Amino acid sequence: QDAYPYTDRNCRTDVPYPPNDPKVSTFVLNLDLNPKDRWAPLMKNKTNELKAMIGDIINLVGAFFKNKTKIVNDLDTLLGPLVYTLPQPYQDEMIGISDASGVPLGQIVLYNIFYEVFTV
Amino acid sequence: CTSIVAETPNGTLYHSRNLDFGLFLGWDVKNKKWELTERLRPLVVNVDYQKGGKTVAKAVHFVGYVGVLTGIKPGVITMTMNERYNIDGGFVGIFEWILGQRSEQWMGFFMRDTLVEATDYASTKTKVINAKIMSPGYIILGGNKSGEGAIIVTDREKPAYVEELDPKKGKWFVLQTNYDPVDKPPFFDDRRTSGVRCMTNTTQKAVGFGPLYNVLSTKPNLNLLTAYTAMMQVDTGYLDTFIRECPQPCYPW
Repeated sequence: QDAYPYTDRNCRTDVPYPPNDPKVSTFVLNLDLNPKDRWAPLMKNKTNELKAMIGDIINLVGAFFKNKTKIVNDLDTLLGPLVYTLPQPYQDEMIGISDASGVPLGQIVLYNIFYEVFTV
Repeated sequence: CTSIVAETPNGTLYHSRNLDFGLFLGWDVKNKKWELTERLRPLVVNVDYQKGGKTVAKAVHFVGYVGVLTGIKPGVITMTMNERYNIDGGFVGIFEWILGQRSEQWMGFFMRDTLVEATDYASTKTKVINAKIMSPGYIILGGNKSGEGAIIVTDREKPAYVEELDPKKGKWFVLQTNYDPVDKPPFFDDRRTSGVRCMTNTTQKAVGFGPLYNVLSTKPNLNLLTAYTAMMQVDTGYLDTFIRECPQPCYPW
């Protein structure tokens, strides 16, 4: 970052607060609901964005292998059952997210353990 | 990522963070952007955890990801997690988990459990220090009293390293990027020097949301991996999140 012009020469002081950057919306997660149903209302509006993002991850993983379709199937086969070893309520929440979005369970699991995979 | 916990002269604590993610996960040559970061931005959502109609915690999520990376328990604590790269990372932990060794906790789930169950800063700090987490990480904690702020470096093998606020000795903020506080950051990714310089320029007297947002808007703390900036104040329970774009020319990380 020492190379011009990637680092601001002076610390910024001109950004107003609240800023003009897009503000994020809020979703109420009702913990009194069954974990499988908690995220369903949010998934209704965001399924396309979620599918696009997971599609990117699959493409990236697939790029390392000849047969992408096989890798996708293998991921679902390997990671899908892993959900049943995960602690509650996360296990049921992931199953609910998969049901509500139509994204295969193995792919939802991959997304949720991505930090553990990525730190290496 | 860049996480900051800062304290005003009257003891008000602010906790802010830039979340950077998507390094080497697809480069959009045409638009000079990270593909995964672009995909993540529309998925950012603030989540208000409610029990019996009352807020018990708030967190910033990526839709579909049930763990927590940024959160606040109003009046009690604030928490963020920054990624810590390590060859003995979570990958090893995943294999152990698959093989049936399940004594360690998943980072995102641990963060959420800790946030929702927190009763005070001291016990939360102890819990984090003693936790057996599957992957290494930097957990940044803020409390609700003067001096309650810490960077906790967690490791799969070694004991946690802790660096804390000490306002009486002039240490009125802690700032954490993605490198161990005791080591010098690499020359090709030194967001610490920039962040510390801008916080020092800000001065303790002036600390607040505006100045903190400006620090996190200064390149390279703002970079092409930055998906969002979250701003928290524990005593009021305030959490706001803003989607970030780094205008070109901008460093890739």
